[in-house]
Amino acid sequence: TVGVVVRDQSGVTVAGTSTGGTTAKRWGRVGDTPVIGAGTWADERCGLSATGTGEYFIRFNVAASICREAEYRALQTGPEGAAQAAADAMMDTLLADGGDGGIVMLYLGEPVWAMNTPGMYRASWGEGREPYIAIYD
Amino acid sequence: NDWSIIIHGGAGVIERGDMDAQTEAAYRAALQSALEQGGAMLRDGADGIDVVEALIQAFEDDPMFNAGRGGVFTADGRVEMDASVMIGSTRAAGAVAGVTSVRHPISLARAVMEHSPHVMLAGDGAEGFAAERGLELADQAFFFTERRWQAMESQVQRMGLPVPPRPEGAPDPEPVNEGALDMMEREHRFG
Repeated sequence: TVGVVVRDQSGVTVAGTSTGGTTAKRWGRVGDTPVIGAGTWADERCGLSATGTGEYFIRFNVAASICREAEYRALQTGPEGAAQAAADAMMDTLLADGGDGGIVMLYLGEPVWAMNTPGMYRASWGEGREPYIAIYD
Repeated sequence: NDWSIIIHGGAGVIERGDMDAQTEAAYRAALQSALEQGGAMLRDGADGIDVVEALIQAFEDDPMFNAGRGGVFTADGRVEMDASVMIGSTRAAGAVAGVTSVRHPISLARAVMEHSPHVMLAGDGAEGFAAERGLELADQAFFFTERRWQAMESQVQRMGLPVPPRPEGAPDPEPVNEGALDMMEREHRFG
């Protein structure tokens, strides 16, 4: 699975995800990638792309829930750290239920990622920031 | 507004020891190239939707990633692809599921968003819409990679299922280094 989230100079956030799914899938199995709100989400402030065991991301409506939780936390305690806390909380919830994977997101243009696997191919960059690439924790 | 970009190439139980230096360098180079292409487009004032489509098309063409060419195989030996895209300012969204003959599923997802009243199309219907919109089509051999095929073979044998025939036009079998196979086994769990 691959995912890209950008905020352009007009301030518009766009998220996209694409995948081949899971090896040896049967019966036309579809995971979270094409399910808006599960594997991909974008609103006025937040954009997210996910990768993981799709069934959990669908059942927990992960992408939209994390963005909504980030918004709620930002209203309570300010935007700083709100998105990271929301993402971390959701990944912990997924893990507790047996689901695993990771997410990348932009919240108000700030990069956030969270995963509950030791490795995820990920990278971020932005105006006034240095490019950053990581694969492992 | 300041432009910003974040990308992922999938997740898996990848232990540091699983990936040899050459493979890691190749993945880092692919991520670097995507960042540079996206950053340049955004710096030049491109619309976010154009940047997302362009970068994901590049990933879909890169056989290292589980999307488009290099996608994993189903138990009956096909590459079936899913994609979606969403624009935050309008909540416009498009998605496709289970497509097998479209070179860039992300472009088909965008076409659904921009040229249909729907959000998601699936299977044969999505393929028909792609043909109507004149999207670039490709046969199953185009998406074929040996390492993904062998990963599927070992998975279906573990599931007690028959190994399906190789797709028409696929290259002859070739050896794949075991280490890479193991890693893919883990990768498959995460799409």
